Amino acid sequence: MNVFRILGDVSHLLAMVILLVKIWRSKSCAGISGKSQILFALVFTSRYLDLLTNFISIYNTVMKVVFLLCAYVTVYLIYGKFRKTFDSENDSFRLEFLLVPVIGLSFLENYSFTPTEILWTFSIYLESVAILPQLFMISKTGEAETITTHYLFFLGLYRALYLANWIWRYHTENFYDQIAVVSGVVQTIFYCDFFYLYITKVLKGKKLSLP
Amino acid sequence: KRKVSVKDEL
Repeated sequence: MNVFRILGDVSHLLAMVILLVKIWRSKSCAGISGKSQILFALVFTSRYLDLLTNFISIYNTVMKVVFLLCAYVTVYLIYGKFRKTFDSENDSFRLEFLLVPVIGLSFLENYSFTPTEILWTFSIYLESVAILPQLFMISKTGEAETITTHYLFFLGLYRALYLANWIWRYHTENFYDQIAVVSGVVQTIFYCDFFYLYITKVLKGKKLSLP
Repeated sequence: KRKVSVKDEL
């Protein structure tokens, strides 16, 4: 475990906690895409099925359980407790446009044609595009609350740190996982535009709003 | 060659 990996995981956890605290404190999920959060819950569920079959480390198990809990609590807050504040009108990304290609690709391009391996591949591909409904929602409404941009920043930072982690692992352990790396690069690219806006606007104290 | 990856990452 290298420093990029640990910081990446911490950043991922921080992103999820920021989102939960934002919703909880404001008692509102305005501006948050429920569809993206459902996709993340689906990502963790299909990837962490190995919790039941494969023990890797205490750290690994605890983090997986925490990630699953955060994802499901977030979905519950959006579609349950605070559903009246949920902006379903603007959360209009068509999920089938993501799910159909992702399911197709996970059957075509995987390491082994077994149910668990296909589900793992599905989760990797799905994670790389799961944020799109959220980014779509921001581009549709033309703005995002500052706290929502912090959430997106840490989620993007996690991806960037994982890329550094893979470069490190390739050089030190000769380890690489091409499915994860290619999807990770794609996923990180989706955040580039947002990073630019975050640095040029939010960090200078302005609200993120699109022209 | 292809092999099932070691899934120690989150």
